[in-house]
Amino acid sequence: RIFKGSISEERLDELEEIMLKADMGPRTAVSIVDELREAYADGEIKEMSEVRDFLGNRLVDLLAQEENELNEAEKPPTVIMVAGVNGSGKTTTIAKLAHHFKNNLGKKVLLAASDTFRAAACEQLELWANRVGVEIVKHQSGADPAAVCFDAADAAVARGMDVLIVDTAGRLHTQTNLMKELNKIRRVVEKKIPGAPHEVLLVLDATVGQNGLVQSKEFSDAIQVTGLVLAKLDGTAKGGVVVSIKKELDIPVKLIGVGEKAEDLQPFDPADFVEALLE
Amino acid sequence: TLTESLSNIFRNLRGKGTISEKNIHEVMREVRTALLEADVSHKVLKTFLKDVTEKAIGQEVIKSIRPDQQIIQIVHEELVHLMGETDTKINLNQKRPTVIMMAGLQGSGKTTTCGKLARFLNKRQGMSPLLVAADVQRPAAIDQLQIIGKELGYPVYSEDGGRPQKICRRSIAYAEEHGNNVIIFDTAGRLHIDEPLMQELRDIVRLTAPDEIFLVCDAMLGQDAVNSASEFNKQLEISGIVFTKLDGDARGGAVMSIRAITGKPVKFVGVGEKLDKIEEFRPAGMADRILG
Ligand SMILES: Nc1nc2c(ncn2[C@@H]2O[C@H](COP(=O)(O)OP(=O)(O)OP(=O)(O)O)[C@@H](O)[C@H]2O)c(=O)[nH]1
Ligand SMILES: Nc1nc2c(ncn2[C@@H]2O[C@H](COP(=O)(O)OP(=O)(O)OP(=O)(O)O)[C@@H](O)[C@H]2O)c(=O)[nH]1
Ligand SMILES: [Mg+2]
Ligand SMILES: [Mg+2]
Repeated sequence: RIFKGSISEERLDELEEIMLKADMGPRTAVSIVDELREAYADGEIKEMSEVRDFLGNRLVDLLAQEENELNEAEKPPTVIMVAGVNGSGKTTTIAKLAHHFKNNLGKKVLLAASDTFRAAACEQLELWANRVGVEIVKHQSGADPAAVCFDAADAAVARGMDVLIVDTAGRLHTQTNLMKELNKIRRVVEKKIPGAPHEVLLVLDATVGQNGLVQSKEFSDAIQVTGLVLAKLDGTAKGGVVVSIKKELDIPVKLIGVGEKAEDLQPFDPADFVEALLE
Repeated sequence: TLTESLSNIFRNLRGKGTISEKNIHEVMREVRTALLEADVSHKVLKTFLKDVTEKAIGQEVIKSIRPDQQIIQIVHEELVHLMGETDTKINLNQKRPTVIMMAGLQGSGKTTTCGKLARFLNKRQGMSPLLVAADVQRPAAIDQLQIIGKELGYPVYSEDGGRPQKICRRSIAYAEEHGNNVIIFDTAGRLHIDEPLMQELRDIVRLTAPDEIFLVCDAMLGQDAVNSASEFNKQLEISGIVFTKLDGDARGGAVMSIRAITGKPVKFVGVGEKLDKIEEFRPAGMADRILG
């Protein structure tokens, strides 16, 4: 057999640095570097020049998901709940989703303004609803968010809506009472509409570091997150924490936010994402 | 925790005989992993760990009874030293109302911090604040600031249409006419790579000569923190940094990274959504948090 010498540790260090800078986190980066070393030793990688491609393919396999589409209800309305920490991009993401369903797919969309806490949260969502051309259910500021959902679910059924999207207030997963509130909102929706919520999206800011993993775990424990939206990917942050999230929690990225306009939402493409991550 | 993993490493090393300088490097890998998990910038860590290693070797840590504790102590000292002296003073303008401009990435907490800072300056230093709604992009941004102003009982200057540059510039005359001695500009969130929007901030600086330019950053930022912060600093010459959402459990390594990269003082931290949730920055407390 051909002697090929040992793997270039220097090259592995370079690749580890790329992964670290992309927010993949030290443990995930090291475990992937170990996999590369092993693949080289086993002859799976024949030349050092193949290492980066192997890495790219490995990351794509990790991130790839059979069901990358948004879940749809068997009979309408499909209910999508959107949650996440403060300022991550939830309300804007909902505007983009509403625009997509209404203006690209011709669906009837209703928004539930369940952020009754933050200053001008309802006004913000209402302005978006008008801009995009969809209906909205909202209560007074300070109202019970679960009550808003309750009414919105009734309205969605009564008005024959195809999609109901629920906006929730930003909250930190360390705020136990607010995580309980989120769970209550989910249960209200479950009771009112069979099979709901059909999709529970956690919006992550692409600039988030390792706390993104903790957020995903805590939010998922509270409301069973079915997919991530990685917002603000139009910046310079790579959002590599989603690799650890997929690896450890098996939660896939379904959508990416690439700007502040209604059109700036795209389906998640693992190959594009990995290419940007490794450059 | 880092303390546990270091003491484990040294227990194993002692078991094998004497500890050498090579072992120090092994230990530094462990420190590196812990700080990377805390979101400290990979680039900042290279220099930081080199300094810590030199100190550890210089202090003959390998001869000490508890080398693990001594290393943690050195790391902690170096972290506190890097965080800098407490500097939470606001530059007051003696000739006209003091102008403070808030800037930063989308969703970092600028609008909320404007309200908090106004309240802080009013309650603590008896100042009379004017809030300026210079975010004309985001839907209901002006409403948001007006609701905050109303809740606190401070006036909000806004215009119905008009560019942020002009709004900021005209707010100074308004403040002078109404006896407000501190003006706080709430600007729209923007990407550091958005050239026209960064130009807009530079215009505001040129037209109003702010006494303070605060970069408002989310405490949960990861490795990209150094990129955005250094670009904002380069283009605006920021005078201080505010970190928000420190009431969460993000370790806050970005605080260390941004402080190291910009050399600018961290003046305040946001510790909750309510408008009284702002505190002056304490370097030692932050070092403890990052070390976990
Ligand atoms: N560049 C960019 N900005 C975005 C994106 N998504 C959201 N934003 C901006 O991020 C900021 C916060 O967005 P929101 O939609 O208000 O975030 P949120 O999660 O609803 O915030 P809270 O309700 O306060 O927790 C706004 O300035 C948005 O325009 C994105 O994909 N790219
Ligand atoms: N828990 C917590 N939430 C905060 C803190 N500071 C701000 N927030 C929340 O973070 C979210 C974003 O705050 P904003 O003040 O709207 O942020 P912004 O930077 O003005 O956003 P843009 O104008 O869209 O760029 C809101 O939900 C705030 O209530 C903080 O210190 N702790
Ligand atoms: Mg919102
Ligand atoms: Mg704002």
